[in-house]
Amino acid sequence: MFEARLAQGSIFAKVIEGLRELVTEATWECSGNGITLQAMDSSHVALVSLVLRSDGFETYRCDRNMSLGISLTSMSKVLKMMGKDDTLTIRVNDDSDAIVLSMESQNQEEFAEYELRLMDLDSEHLGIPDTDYSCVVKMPSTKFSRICRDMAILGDSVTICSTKDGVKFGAKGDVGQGSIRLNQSTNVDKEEDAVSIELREAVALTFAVRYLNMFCKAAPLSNQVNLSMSEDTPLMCEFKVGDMGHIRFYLAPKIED
Amino acid sequence: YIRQLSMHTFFVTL
Repeated sequence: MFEARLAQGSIFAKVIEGLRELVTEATWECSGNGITLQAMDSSHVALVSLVLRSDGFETYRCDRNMSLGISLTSMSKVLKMMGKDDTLTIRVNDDSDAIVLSMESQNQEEFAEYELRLMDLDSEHLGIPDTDYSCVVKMPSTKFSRICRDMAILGDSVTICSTKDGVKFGAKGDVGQGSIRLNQSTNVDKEEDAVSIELREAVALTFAVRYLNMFCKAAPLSNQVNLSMSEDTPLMCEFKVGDMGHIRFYLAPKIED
Repeated sequence: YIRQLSMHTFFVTL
């Protein structure tokens, strides 16, 4: 049997909202350590890796390792029925072909239970190498979302150039061109508002902005986003999921031929 | 011309 209970069910709903535009179905790997998921978009340009550690749940029980094929589209629809302060329990009974989502209101006066059929998915698992990135930019996730949205107006690709002083996002297309430059914050009251750059080497990489905008669907999970970059390496765009884990999106760069 | 690379260029299937 697998059972995991989350007092703030809304966190799980935000995780699903963060994933479901990039991948519509995925295999969840459940073990004693927690839940992990790795999936690529249909064109194999981007990859998402999710980790939710067991100690982040109020209660967590996983008697044996399980691979659960789940439609994220359906799960998202079910989770929309959850109240914003509801407690969420995810359960898979032994020998069952369904996942049960139970939602309980804070005053314990309402209790809802939904079942979703599990799917047999062919999933390909990739080995993600440990990388010492040349540059890690940390910035408010709302700012990153706004920049990606704005860049998409100008063109299909965004070039991210990072130096020790700042990071520049630029795009050009048929309508024109533009760029936004952020300097490293020198003095901020709140850490979550800061832009910080750890840099070993300057980088300039070009990415499809459409994918960056999909990654930004996970921005409500975290005040800050980390962008890790090296030349000729996929971007890693990370949002923390509270102190229980993370969503890491990887995006293959575009190159000039 | 800008070419989009694939995840498979960088990460191998396990």
